[in-house]
Amino acid sequence: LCDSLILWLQTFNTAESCKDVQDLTNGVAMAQVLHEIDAAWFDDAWLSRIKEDVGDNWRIKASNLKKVLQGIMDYYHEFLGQQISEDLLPDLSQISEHSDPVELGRLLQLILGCAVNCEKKQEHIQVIMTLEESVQHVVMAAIQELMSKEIA
Amino acid sequence: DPSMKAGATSEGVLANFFNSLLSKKTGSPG
Repeated sequence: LCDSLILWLQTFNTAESCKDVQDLTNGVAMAQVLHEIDAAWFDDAWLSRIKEDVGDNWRIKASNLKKVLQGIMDYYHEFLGQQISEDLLPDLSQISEHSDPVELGRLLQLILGCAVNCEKKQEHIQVIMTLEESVQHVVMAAIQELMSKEIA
Repeated sequence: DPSMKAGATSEGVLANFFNSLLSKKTGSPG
């Protein structure tokens, strides 16, 4: 899941590199993707709260990831009218402290959910349809899992 | 060729899924 969703993430024009798990554990690239998905919701003020020069400081990583997840949860709740099932919530400490790809995959899955439900979803879905077929299958399964656990 | 048929089916499944997603109403409560 994580590897395929990283390939999807690379279709966005993020200033921060998102080549592998390590690149993503500080939350910066993910925040930039969210800003690209919905710049009105994840606006400049929201983005400015994400610290960019993180280095290996896991506390700052954790703080960034917390803001990213909170932003996503607010988006699901207030914009999409949904609540995220607890089964789908990632353990952020596993990402910030251990670069855990399973937990990172869960966080990327929630970002995917924002992309395919936002007002520009057509654009995002069309990009997904250009990805390699094996990646599309993983993305489809990830969306189906999100849909199966939707709480209105 | 069965492998080509399987490929076509797989592509069809993906196309059906993403097209149905495109036609789904955006989840905004307004």
